[in-house]
Amino acid sequence: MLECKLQEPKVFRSVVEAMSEHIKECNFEFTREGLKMQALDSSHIAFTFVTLSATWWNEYRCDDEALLLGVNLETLLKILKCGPDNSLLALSYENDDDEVSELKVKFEVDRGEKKDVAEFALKLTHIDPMEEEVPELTWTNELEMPTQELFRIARDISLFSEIMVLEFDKDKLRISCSSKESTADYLVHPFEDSTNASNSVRMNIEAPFKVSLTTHYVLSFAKNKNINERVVIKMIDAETPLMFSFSMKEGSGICYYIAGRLTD
Amino acid sequence: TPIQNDLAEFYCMV
Repeated sequence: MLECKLQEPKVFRSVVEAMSEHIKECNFEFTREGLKMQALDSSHIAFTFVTLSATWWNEYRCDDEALLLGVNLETLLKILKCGPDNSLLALSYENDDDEVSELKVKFEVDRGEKKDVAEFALKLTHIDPMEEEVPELTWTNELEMPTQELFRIARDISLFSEIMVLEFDKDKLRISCSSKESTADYLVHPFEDSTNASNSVRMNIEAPFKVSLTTHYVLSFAKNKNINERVVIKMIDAETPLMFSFSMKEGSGICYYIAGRLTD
Repeated sequence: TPIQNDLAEFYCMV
């Protein structure tokens, strides 16, 4: 038996929307600690890892040790788009061998003594569990900046090139691209905004390095401004995947690992 | 053009 409720369906929709940028379907792993979703995109460029802890939900109950539900993200997103922002979202699942396995999605809107209700059932599919495990890495470099700023730069670069080059230095980040017709060059410096800390850029780069990334992926990560207006990028070097993270309350959040492009 | 690294390979290696 599984039941979880959320008063902000918009946030869950944003999470599913972010995942569906790269992944068609994935296993939702419900445990007593909360919900975890992880998947590698078909091009093996980005690994998406989402945690929504039990305390992140307004109500959360999972009686099973671990419940693995294979979900088509596109269909789930369609359902979530039907939910009004002022509704209470409820996800539920009952283990019943006799019936088709499905995840129930319900939206309730308070109307005084009564409630308006919309109910959906999402048919589940079997997906082989992932074999890859995210290794524990000791990140030596870190950068924190406004998500909107990363989005703006990635969107601009995407107009010119499929590849963006990030050069992390001790006191600056250079983001650039070049094509046959033009080049673009952005410089981002650490800065503290005393009136609005969320505008600040902080960097702690111990070992400067340069990495090329696929622009489209960085742009899609930066769409997560609804999740967190700040993005934290953790790195080691050009050979190790970079981590882009957007944290939420109660130890929850979305985290991406992205592989760089290497020059032979 | 730089070659795209394969994330699956990276995680299998570690």
